[in-house]
Amino acid sequence: TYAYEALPVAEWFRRNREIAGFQNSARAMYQTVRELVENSLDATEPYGILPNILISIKPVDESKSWYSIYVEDNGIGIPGGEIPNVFGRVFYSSKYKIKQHRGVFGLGLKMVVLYAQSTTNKPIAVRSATIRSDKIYEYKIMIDTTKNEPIIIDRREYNNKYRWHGTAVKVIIEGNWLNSKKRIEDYLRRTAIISPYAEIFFKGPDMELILKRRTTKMPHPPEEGLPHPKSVDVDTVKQMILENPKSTLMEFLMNNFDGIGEGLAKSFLEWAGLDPNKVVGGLTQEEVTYLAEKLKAYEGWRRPRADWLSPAGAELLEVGARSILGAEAVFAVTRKPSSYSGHPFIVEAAIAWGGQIPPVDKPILLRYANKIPLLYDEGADVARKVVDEFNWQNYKVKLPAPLAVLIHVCSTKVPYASAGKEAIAEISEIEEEMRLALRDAARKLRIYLSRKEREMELLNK
Amino acid sequence: TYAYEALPVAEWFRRNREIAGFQNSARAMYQTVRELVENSLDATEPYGILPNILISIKPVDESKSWYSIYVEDNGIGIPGGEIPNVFGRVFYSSKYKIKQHRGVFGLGLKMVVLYAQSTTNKPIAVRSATIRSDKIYEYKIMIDTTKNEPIIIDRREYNNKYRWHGTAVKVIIEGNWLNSKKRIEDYLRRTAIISPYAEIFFKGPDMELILKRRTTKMPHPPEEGLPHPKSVDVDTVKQMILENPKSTLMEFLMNNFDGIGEGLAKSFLEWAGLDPNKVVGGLTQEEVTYLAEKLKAYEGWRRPRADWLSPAGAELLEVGARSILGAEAVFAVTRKPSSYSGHPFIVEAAIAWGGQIPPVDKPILLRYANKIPLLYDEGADVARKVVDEFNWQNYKVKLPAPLAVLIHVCSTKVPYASAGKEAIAEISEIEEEMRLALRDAARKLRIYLSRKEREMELLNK
Ligand SMILES: Nc1ncnc2c1ncn2[C@@H]1O[C@H](COP(=O)(O)OP(=O)(O)OP(=O)(O)O)[C@@H](O)[C@H]1O
Ligand SMILES: Nc1ncnc2c1ncn2[C@@H]1O[C@H](COP(=O)(O)OP(=O)(O)OP(=O)(O)O)[C@@H](O)[C@H]1O
Ligand SMILES: [Mg+2]
Ligand SMILES: [Mg+2]
Repeated sequence: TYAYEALPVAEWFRRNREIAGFQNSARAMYQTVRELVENSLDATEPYGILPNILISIKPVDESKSWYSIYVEDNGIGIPGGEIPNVFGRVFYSSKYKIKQHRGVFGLGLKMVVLYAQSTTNKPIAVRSATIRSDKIYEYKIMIDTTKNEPIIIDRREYNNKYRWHGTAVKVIIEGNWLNSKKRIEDYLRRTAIISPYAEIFFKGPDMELILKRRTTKMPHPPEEGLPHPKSVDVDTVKQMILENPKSTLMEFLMNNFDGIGEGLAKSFLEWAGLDPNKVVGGLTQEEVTYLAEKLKAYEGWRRPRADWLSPAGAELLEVGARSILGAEAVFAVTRKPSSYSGHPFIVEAAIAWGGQIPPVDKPILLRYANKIPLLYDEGADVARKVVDEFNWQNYKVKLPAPLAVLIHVCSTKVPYASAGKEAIAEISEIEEEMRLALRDAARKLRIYLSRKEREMELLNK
Repeated sequence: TYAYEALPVAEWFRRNREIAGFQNSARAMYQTVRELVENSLDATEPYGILPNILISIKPVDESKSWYSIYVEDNGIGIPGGEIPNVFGRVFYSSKYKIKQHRGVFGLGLKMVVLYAQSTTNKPIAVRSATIRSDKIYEYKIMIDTTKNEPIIIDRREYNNKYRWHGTAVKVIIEGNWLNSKKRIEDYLRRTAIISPYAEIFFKGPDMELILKRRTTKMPHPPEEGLPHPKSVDVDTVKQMILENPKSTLMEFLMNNFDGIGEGLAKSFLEWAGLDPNKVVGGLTQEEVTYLAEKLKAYEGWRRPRADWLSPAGAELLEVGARSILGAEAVFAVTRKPSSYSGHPFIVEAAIAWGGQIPPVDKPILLRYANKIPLLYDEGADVARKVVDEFNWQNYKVKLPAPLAVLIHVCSTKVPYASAGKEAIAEISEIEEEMRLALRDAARKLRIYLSRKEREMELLNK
């Protein structure tokens, strides 16, 4: 009755892998491809490297539905000493920063390894070289789930004669190609839409997909920021204090947060009734709670900056929506930066009309978050709710209509509803921005439809 | 660029609490109530104790939206030495067993503590006494997120003069009563529907809810089982081998799995071409992979047992659906036990018709898993898909119609789509059983509607 057990973190994720998108072999195959591709895009685009990504899926043992999945990129690579950690430790990442990346959790690779380990008992194989490195490292790795540590099955080093840089990953998993091929193709095509500077070559068991680079122009890479004072809670403030207990309140504000200069720090501390010279390590629990509360409440901060973000841009969305949907017309908008709880975000939307879009009762919805196409859990995504509640009649649209919507949210913190990164949780500021983006795009649609209406009337005279 | 960071597990969940249902203060208030209530029901019902649960929500500081949430039960309590672990260690639980419980992750209480700690900086207060204990223990606890350990702020012991047993928990959080009250009331009413033997008394800031016990008859409690051979993957087999490396294959099978007697073990090993006397610690990696594969593939196992489950029963669902929905008629079914990947499950469904149910285009859906009402993420739940795809016309139902559906899944492993336990992931066996349950109930509805139709015709003659 009173028998308690502590579960090690890696074992917990291994047993509960359905919450990270690995609930069946078809979905696991899809999730494996996307976790690897998203890592490859994160390792190229932000560093000014035009991404070249090669993906190859081959049956290994059809009787057991075993497939090998190979993904290679020309990115910045992983330092030899870090490869075991990056593949073998849950919650190990270079992306725990105030900056827009596709990756956020420090979990993706580890879930792939845990799934392979649980279905085929095969280690993950990695080859990687960092930029200008004279060595290429090759590892075979599994995860010791009791200790959350890598098990290095094999390790080799080669001379990097041709100065290659990048990462190649190969894993053998139990999959279901028939039930995942459509989604994998969909995902790759939709990735190419929003990242037209990427070249993706996919070779599957019975198909090939060549998504050529359509531009060499890359978006301005996001910078790394400090947190906004509105984004921290009292526990985070306590952690910041522990890191530098000897700083004064003045220094604490100016060193830990974005956009707090001396003047602004002074006016905040005056407004909050706090002494600028007080040493933060000496604050009581009540004072720390009070400080955290005031950081959130103060109305005088500069707004959270969008320098840490990298939106797609209205032009790219128009080109993309037109090509993927075969639309007659596309109207795209990029909203001004906004924020929720101190986290900056930008919503972009595109409405596609007519052409090859079939008349639908419910508008087709293409969702993106930080340039990742979201294909599952649409019903749990706030975007679906916004599109369904939208009053299309106000914009001369009578359903059913040949209508599709693309919504892209980029943020330093996308509020994903689950560890599988498939749906965005209901955050009121984001929901509101989605409505406004849809409204802005719909106004352009209305102008277009009114003009078409008048043209029809003239023709009919 | 190459700057990596390891995040401690408790800190990861604190920062990513939206994936556990704590994405905003209204939802966090709801999630806090349900995590505590579910723990109280788990601590009473399976032990033959008629649950008495008291819930009290009070504003503590309206300017900051701070509320205290107090939940008390008459359950089996928590041993004094275990209280800090149970509240202060992520992935610490008594429910990592082959048995139907509401709790599954070993995360609920810890998320509540982390949320309180992050918003109000207040420790959680606990009072508990186990059955027949001469002591009552009181603690104030926070979590050290760097070490995943409890911080004991205060600890007291009292003589348990009146032999009370149970647990009382009080937490102070930043909440949003206005935006969560409807959901909290809904949740408690729906809990009372499926657990009519529970008495729930709820006192909120501006309302009171008294849900009296409607029966003293409790469902047969589930037993604790061993895993079914089809439910283990190769990593789990390796862990079992490490626990008893000196066992023979024969002993390994008979001791680790449910329903494998000597005869069945012999026939399996013969079929698989394995030596019954082989010591498991001496198996090679290939042999272990082979063994795991054969355990899954063998068709001769007994089917997974439902002794570890505790369904509600058709009668209870009918009474419940009728009372909560004010329906004119209710048709309920409990399907025979089934299984997916070796995990036994039972689907129960009830279709409610007419009375106070308004005509709807999309049938109202009440979802339950292991007797927990699921209120959010309906769009991500396989049950919504099943209800929407159901061919109601075949059963004399023409939409819009006054129609509501209740679906309950109970299993030793409910495949939740996220750590917030709100939706069931798409598992084909479960989806199929839901369709069949709906069909069985709909057939009864059709008979009823045909009879009503004939009565109308007779009246109209
Ligand atoms: N192809 C790659 N090239 C370079 N670095 C990589 C590559 N793939 C992974 N990494 C590194 O390994 C780390 C761990 O990757 P992993 O996918 O597990 O987590 P993440 O991408 O940080 O977050 P998420 O769980 O959301 O994917 C990354 O943060 C990155 O630093
Ligand atoms: N009211 C209670 N009475 C007795 N024991 C309790 C009570 N609440 C919690 N516990 C014990 O504390 C453990 C941890 O609870 P917690 O809610 O964190 O996890 P869980 O219920 O096991 O799983 P889940 O995360 O799905 O809720 C439980 O497994 C149970 O043993
Ligand atoms: Mg990743
Ligand atoms: Mg619990």
